[in-house]
Amino acid sequence: LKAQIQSYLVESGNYEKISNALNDKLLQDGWADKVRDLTMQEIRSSNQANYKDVLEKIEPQALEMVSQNTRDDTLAQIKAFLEDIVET
Amino acid sequence: ECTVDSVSQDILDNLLSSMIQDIVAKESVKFKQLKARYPDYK
Amino acid sequence: MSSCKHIDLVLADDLERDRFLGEYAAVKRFVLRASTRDKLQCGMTCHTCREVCRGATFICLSGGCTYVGCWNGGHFQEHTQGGHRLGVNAQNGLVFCFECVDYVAGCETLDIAGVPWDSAMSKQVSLPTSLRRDGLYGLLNLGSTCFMSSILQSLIHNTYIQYWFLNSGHARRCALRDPSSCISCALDRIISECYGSLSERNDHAGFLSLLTCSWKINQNFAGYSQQDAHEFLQFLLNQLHCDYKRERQVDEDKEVRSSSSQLCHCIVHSSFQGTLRSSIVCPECQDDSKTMLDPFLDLSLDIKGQRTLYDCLDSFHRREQLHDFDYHCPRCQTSRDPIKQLTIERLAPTLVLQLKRFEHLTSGQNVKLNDPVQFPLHLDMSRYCTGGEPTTSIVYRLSGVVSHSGTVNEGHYTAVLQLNSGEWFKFNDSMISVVSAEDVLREQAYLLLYTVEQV
Repeated sequence: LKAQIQSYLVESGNYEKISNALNDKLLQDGWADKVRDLTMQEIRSSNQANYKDVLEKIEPQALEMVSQNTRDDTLAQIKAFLEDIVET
Repeated sequence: ECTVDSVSQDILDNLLSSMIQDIVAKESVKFKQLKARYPDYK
Repeated sequence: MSSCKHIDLVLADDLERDRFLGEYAAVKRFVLRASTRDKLQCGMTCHTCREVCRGATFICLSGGCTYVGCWNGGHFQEHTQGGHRLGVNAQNGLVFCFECVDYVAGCETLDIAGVPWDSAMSKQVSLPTSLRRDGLYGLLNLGSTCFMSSILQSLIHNTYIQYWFLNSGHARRCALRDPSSCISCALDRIISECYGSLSERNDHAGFLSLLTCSWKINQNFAGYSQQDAHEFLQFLLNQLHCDYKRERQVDEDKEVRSSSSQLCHCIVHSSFQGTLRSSIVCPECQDDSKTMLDPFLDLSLDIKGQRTLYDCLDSFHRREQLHDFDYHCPRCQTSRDPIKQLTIERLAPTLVLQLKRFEHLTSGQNVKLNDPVQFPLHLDMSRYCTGGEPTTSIVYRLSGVVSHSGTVNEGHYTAVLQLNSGEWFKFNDSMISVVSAEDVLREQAYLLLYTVEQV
């Protein structure tokens, strides 16, 4: 059911809207720049750039850095689309 | 259980995860690319 | 030698190498060119769990295998147990080796994988120089020419202009073939210098020819005084159109005169022209027989008191009662103040928005408005279209920003543009630097260029 819902979101173009809106919010927050800087610091300090190792360190911090505002707005937008789907 | 809340949360987590992994991928490849071309670049 | 010995093994064998490079080039073209929806459906939905964007998703590069697997669910990792170890990240086109558990870096062969050379050929002729194939080509400031170079860079990296010139859209028809007397030839020369072939004499032959040509046609652009980039854009687009008509004129003498359709098919009008519906409506009986359709190549938006681009567009399209307007309704014969509204009848593939930062006061003084105006990476134009249903969305992606810094007379123009690779670059005359999307959104925009992404 979850896969079907996501597939329907993609088909209707709404998945792209959610993704674009989230991207714009994160850019306004300066989040992407901060994640990029964090990544470069991690790579430089360990002087190695193995993707898996770096990701294990960065991903949890980056998720923490997402503002609650952005989370709430995006969740509200997704739920609104899902309510539509559930009704239909 | 598949509820509107859980699916919404999963979709948001997926999106954030893919954005983070995209940034880390690009930065790690850029670092290695530079290291390969200019071994002692600062 | 790359960072991954597994890919080096593949590339060491001629046959294997050609097959692999062919597959990789096809997947990379899909990643760079496909619409977002196609990418989500075909490249970012895991074939095992059917989840979308569950972390990075990888497209398998083993001969004939079309598997797509996700990172977070470990499904591509599982797939590699069958020996398929290389996958392309569907978001950024980077190659991942699941043996090394790392991205491949430093493999020049992959960077030129788009070139259709097989290994036999590549041993006989030298591959095109990788120098300047990416279009990153600065334009020297030849004396207050930043207003020109910012506009030229914006056109050189416009998908439609780039594609048309690189396919000899002008070169194959022009009778003049002379960059110093034909602006289209000069632009053609600059674009070809940008993407790979350096002119024998010197690097900037194209730009110098375009400068000479512009001065011959419009004296105002000569001299060292600062000019308006927007005016130069209009001049250049008009000139490209005139060159097109000149070529066609020659063709039309030979051919039966083609039916003169309203829409010009030149690269300028087919890329930049939209149509505005200017309606004057009778408040009594809603008669709108005085509606006009006007073509436009760009929209000039007032920014006073506006905080965001949507505020500017809302203000531009707002319905307003006309008071000092001698109006007499042809249907109900009343003369009440009519309502005027501008809506978009037809949108262009490239939308140019000018933020009116330069004000010419009645005192003859010119002042510049430095108010910051927020603009989005994705712009939905559906609500400004005639009869725009709220459900449809017409999404434009920001592809360029021409910024002005300083005062009216002593200012400086720069351009920030997104290249096909998706990265953003700042063009400051002859200096080019990588910038992040955040930096772009902080620019003091004067001209905004949006390219249609999804209807």
